[in-house]
Amino acid sequence: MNIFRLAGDVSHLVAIIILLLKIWKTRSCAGISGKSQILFASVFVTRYLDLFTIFISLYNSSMKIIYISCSIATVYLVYFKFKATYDGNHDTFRVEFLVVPVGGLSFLVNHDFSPMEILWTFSIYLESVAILPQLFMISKTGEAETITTHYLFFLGLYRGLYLINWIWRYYFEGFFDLIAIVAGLVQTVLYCDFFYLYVTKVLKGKKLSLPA
Amino acid sequence: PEGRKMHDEL
Repeated sequence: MNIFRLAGDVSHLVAIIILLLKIWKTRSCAGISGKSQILFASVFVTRYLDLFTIFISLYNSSMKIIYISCSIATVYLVYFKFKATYDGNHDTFRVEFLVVPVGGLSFLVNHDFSPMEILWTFSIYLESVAILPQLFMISKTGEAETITTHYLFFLGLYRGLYLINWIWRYYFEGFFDLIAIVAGLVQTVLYCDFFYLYVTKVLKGKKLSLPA
Repeated sequence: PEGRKMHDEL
């Protein structure tokens, strides 16, 4: 465990909590893509099945349980508790265009052709593109609430920090996991455009809105 | 090799 990995995990947690709190405090999930949230919940559930098979550390297991519970709670808030505020008309990304190719790829390119390993690979690939419905929704409505942009910032920061963590681990431990690294790179790149807008607009106190 | 398959990251 190095500082970049820890900081990455923490910003991931911060992102998840920001989103939960935003929905809970405003009693509304307007502007949030329920589809992205379902994808993230699927990512956690398929990846953390190893909670039942191996024990790595108390930290590892507790974080996994927190991530899974929070992501399922978010889906519940969007689709059940605050469903009336869910902006389904703008959440029109076709998720099957992500899930089907990602599913196929995880069968073809993996470390080991076993059910657990294929599910892990599926979750890694799926996570890298799971934010697309949310970004698509923002591009459709042309704007995002500032708190939503903070959520996206921490989510992107998490992946960026993981990239540094992998460079670190490669140099100091000789460890590298090509599947995670390539997927992590893709994931980080998807946030670049957003990062640019975040720095040039949101951090200067303006609302994130896209030119018409 | 055994460690290779253990995913210790989140």
